[in-house]
Amino acid sequence: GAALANTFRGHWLPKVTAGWFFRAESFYSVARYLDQAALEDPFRPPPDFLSWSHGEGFIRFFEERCRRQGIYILDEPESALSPSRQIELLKMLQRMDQSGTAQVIMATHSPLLMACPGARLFRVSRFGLEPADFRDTDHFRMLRDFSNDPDGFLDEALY
Amino acid sequence: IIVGENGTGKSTLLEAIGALAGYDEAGGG
Repeated sequence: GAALANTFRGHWLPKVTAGWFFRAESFYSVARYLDQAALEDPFRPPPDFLSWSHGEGFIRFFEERCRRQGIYILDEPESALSPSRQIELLKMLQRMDQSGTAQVIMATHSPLLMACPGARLFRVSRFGLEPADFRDTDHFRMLRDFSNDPDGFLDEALY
Repeated sequence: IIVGENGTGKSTLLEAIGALAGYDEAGGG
């Protein structure tokens, strides 16, 4: 922290008074809560609607907490999110970006979340931080190779 | 957005940034 303070300078005006540090557990708790709430709903809608409704509920939950001006730190949010919910999170991030009042700093292994339009991506390694394009990350390349040829990819990976 | 292998210190970096912003761990301001 002390070393970072010499490197970073925080600029915000007016002072940031709102924001959240979301760990993976936070997302997991929300997802589990919404799953449970849906199961206990006596007027449970059919499955297709349920999945749509879940995504909406998830996003509503976070939008409510991320609507205010602030800095939001998300640590690997994908750990609790299905691909379709990751898309919902991307939509929310885009709306936060367009609002111009919030900044999100996120660590992720998800190629979907890395592709967030307008985001600046940095790859961290033992050599430090460097700007990167999501298409150049190991995560994206591995997923692309797997998608292009699952059997061949697995043969090689497990050899 | 920060990407990297496990063990490269992503979470530590986020915690340090959060501390600079005055956040408690997993909490809000």
